[in-house]
Amino acid sequence: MARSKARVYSCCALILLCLVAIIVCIAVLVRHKCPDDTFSSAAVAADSGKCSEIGRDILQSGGSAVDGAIAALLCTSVMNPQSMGIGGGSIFTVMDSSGKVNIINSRETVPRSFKPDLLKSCSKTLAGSQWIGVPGEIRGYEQAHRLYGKLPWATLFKPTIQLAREGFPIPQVQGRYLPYIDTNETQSLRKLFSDKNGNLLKTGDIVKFEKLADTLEIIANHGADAFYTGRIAEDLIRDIQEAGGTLTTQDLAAYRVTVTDAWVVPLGEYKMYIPPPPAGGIILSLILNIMKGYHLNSASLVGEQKTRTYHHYVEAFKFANGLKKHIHDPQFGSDEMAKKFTEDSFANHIRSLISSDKTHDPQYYNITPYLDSMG
Amino acid sequence: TTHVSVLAEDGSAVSVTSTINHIFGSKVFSPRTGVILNNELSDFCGRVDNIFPGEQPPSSMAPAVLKSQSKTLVIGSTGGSMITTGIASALMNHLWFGKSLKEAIAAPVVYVDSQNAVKFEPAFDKDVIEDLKALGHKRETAKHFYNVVNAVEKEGGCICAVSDARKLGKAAGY
Repeated sequence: MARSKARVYSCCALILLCLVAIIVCIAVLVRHKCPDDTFSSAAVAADSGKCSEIGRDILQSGGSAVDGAIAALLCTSVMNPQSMGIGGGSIFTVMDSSGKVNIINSRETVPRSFKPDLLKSCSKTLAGSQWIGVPGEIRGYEQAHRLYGKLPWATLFKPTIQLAREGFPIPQVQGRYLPYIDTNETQSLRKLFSDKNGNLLKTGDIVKFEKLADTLEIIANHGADAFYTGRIAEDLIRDIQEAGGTLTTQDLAAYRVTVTDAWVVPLGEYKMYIPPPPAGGIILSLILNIMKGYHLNSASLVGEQKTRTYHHYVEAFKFANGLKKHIHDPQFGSDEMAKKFTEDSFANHIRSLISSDKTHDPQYYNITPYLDSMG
Repeated sequence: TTHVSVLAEDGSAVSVTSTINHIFGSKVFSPRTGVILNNELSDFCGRVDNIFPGEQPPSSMAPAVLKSQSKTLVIGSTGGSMITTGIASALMNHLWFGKSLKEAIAAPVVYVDSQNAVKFEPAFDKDVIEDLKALGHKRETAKHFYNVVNAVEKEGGCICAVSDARKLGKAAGY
């Protein structure tokens, strides 16, 4: 009797086990499969595949989103040195896992002493040492890593230091811009992109940034202060002053990053988080708020509707152009007007000024002509 | 200018735009440190009458994060004054015209310069260009288009990452 009971129990346990196994298999198989060209855990979108991969690898080795971004930016400074680098500045919009969004602003600042009639040179050349702002880039990385970093600071620099030291074939985009520095005024920069015979390198040639690798290695091992104070700062300032610049070691030592809340703009089902002035997010929000009032959908791109949609879009930009003079550093003037730009009521007012069947003369948009920048 | 968009496993996100401003910035190179210096102060041109020590120049940069109940979109653009054009075009095409993120970023843009002249990216709809000219818009030709949008979007557990083909970009994830 007892023996048959035991047999019944073991059969039940076996059936149960099979059931669990089947459920698990179904769960795994049916698990939300993401389409081929998407990812299920994390992703990085940078200017080049190499830098996106370096950012992804940092994420995959336990790095935070900020760690991945910093590593991808450092990589871009050698893959696209014509676009950005540690001699510039950046603006971060960071959302943590709880959904809180902060802005880390490390945009360049005006040095203590600068060419008095600098703005009179606008119509001449925009290259040259007189236009150099105090770079904030590395201070921005330092602050972002301090607030959100998970991996060691030095880890974020390793992939780029290796790239810079070992060299790599000049990518097509970088190669496209090398002729821009093939001038007498840019001999120093030209030398960086020349072979030992003095020929300008071109796409596919191997380029190395050994001096930059040394600088990055010092920053990686000793922190951001190594760039803003001490030997690197002195060397950087000496080179800038030899090029006629006015920056001083005090400017570098005094540079500070600002951390603020993001500005939030409702956009349909979304909340759009953007940096405050002097960034341009408010102009973006004004354009979108004007356009959302036309209740656009895929039909808006069909037939006559398409022309009307783009006419409204162009008119919105004409009004936005006229308002750009109100974007400035809030530490040097009120940003009350700028806040207004993000409000629906302001967008509704501007939309009411847009005629659907004609455009107007410039003064109608109350614009102030300013130089277009391409940076 | 460059833009990097990141979405991590824990749902945190970074949208960061970084620049030395014009192509190779001030074109001043520091041989002792290997650093190429910016020309950011030129962004004050035509915008202000005076500048002050410590002041930051105005910028079109707009690294953005958009959050809804079910979606997160991390987006930003490069290209100086064309930054706003790049992001606005991508967002309208994706959020309102129903295009995929990739199609929305690739959609040809129309740029309104500071003189309110209208410049169309080469593949822009020719009929619309003619119609807009008929409405009185002044059309001009741009030598280059610098707008480059890089974005990452998470919806329903899957992540779409797009780097703009205009700069031969490529995203990566896992």
